[in-house]
Amino acid sequence: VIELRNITKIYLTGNVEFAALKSVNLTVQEGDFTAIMGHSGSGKSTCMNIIGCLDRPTSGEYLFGGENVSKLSDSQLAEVRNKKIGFVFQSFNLLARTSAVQNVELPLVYSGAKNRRQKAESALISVGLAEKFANKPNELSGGQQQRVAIARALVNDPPVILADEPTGNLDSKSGEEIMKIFKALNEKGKTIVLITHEPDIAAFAKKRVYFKDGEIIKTEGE
Amino acid sequence: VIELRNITKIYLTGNVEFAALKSVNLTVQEGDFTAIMGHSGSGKSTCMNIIGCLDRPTSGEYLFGGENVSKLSDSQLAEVRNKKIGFVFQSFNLLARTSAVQNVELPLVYSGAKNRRQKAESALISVGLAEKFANKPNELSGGQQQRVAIARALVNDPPVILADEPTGNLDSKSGEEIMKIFKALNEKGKTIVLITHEPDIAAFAKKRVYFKDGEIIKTEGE
Ligand SMILES: Nc1ncnc2c1ncn2[C@@H]1O[C@H](COP(=O)(O)OP(=O)(O)OP(=O)(O)O)[C@@H](O)[C@H]1O
Ligand SMILES: Nc1ncnc2c1ncn2[C@@H]1O[C@H](COP(=O)(O)OP(=O)(O)OP(=O)(O)O)[C@@H](O)[C@H]1O
Ligand SMILES: [Mg+2]
Ligand SMILES: [Mg+2]
Repeated sequence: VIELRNITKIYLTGNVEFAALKSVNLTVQEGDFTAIMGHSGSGKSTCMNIIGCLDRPTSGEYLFGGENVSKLSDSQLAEVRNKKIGFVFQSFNLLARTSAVQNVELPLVYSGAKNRRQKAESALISVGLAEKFANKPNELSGGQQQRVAIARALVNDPPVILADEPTGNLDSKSGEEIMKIFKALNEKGKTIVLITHEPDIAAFAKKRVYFKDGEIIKTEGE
Repeated sequence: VIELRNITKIYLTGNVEFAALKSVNLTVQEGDFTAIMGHSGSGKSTCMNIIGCLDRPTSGEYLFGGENVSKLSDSQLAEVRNKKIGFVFQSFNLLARTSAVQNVELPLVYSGAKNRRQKAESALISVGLAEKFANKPNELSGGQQQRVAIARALVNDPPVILADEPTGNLDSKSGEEIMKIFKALNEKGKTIVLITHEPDIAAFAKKRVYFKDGEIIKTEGE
């Protein structure tokens, strides 16, 4: 469902070029559970942002569901992002002046779904935030904000879930509870790609891909 | 150097009261290296923000360097924060439109120090970011932003370092490099208080304090 072919991403800072991704090839099949690992700055988030149709590569091809993403219009891309992909950002990206439950409702507003409030509340309950529906992001702890971002990514029941360091701010018990949710979703057939630097979290995945300096240097697992 | 006596912090969300800290007592001696641990939402950051003079308790006394912080004026508090405390925020708190090196220079600007550029650059080199002086926060990876925040907290050579989850976005190698810096500073006599949910990171500390639901339930180590 996800196929990266010779994906390169070059950033320009001032007039200095920096290759964050160098001809990356990666395939994720439907129903896979893949963990992406690697040092800080090795290109994991850059790769995930391209997979999530949030950024375009400098060169190379990206096929999502068999379709070449570069051929899709902006509104088609927005449709793919809203209906097919749940994205958990490394920096959460919650709306600041909006309550937790309204943040989680947002994907349902865009997709025109019914029973938004009820679905948003049950997503928040599933990540352990039953008491925090009304809190705005700055009235939540770091790990609570992260869990709101996870609830928001899952509420629309997307077939593909992309999570960038979803447990970075969580203690091991809260982190394990999130991983159990991901595991259950994967057993129901969802495709999951997860970036993590924690080996115990990566151990929940079926496949592990290692990045170093913008390249994939190793792949483990089926 | 840090003494919390019956510190309570109550937040109001809408008209619901929530006690994030309930009569917390904690002493940190000069030269201590203390790790604060506990579940997501247990009150760690709330406690750290009070210790760092960034927030005031609802009740209780806080003595910093033997002085009651509530008796200090705003400008005296700003002086304590700038000269005596290096603070690493859980959410980094970097200036968005400013380069990495300018972000690290900021505490030196406030304290009127000499050789600011040189000191800021060597702080960034010590956290592994020699190639990233000119990058703005949105041109850096999550772990790189975190390391800029660490460099900024250390550049003024403060006697007390408060770090809230400083390795949350770092792979184990980068995380270990940061902990070695903290350990070396502690061996030079700096007082360090660190929040972490990772046991291997807490293992670098000499003392461990466990929070649960706004209270300290256990303390380990000398
Ligand atoms: N401004 C606020 N208004 C209301 N509640 C708040 C506010 N700030 C924090 N809280 C609540 O206080 C509790 C403690 O928050 P705190 O940020 O100290 O937790 P923490 O231990 O640092 O958690 P984490 O490990 O997730 O960062 C949480 O339940 C949080 O929702
Ligand atoms: N907009 C940008 N302009 C310039 N360089 C960038 C930009 N975005 C990212 N980079 C650089 O690209 C490299 C890869 O960044 P990326 O965010 O993908 O790393 P990462 O593997 O996710 O790291 P982390 O584990 O710290 O989150 C880094 O060296 C970073 O500085
Ligand atoms: Mg990243
Ligand atoms: Mg916190």
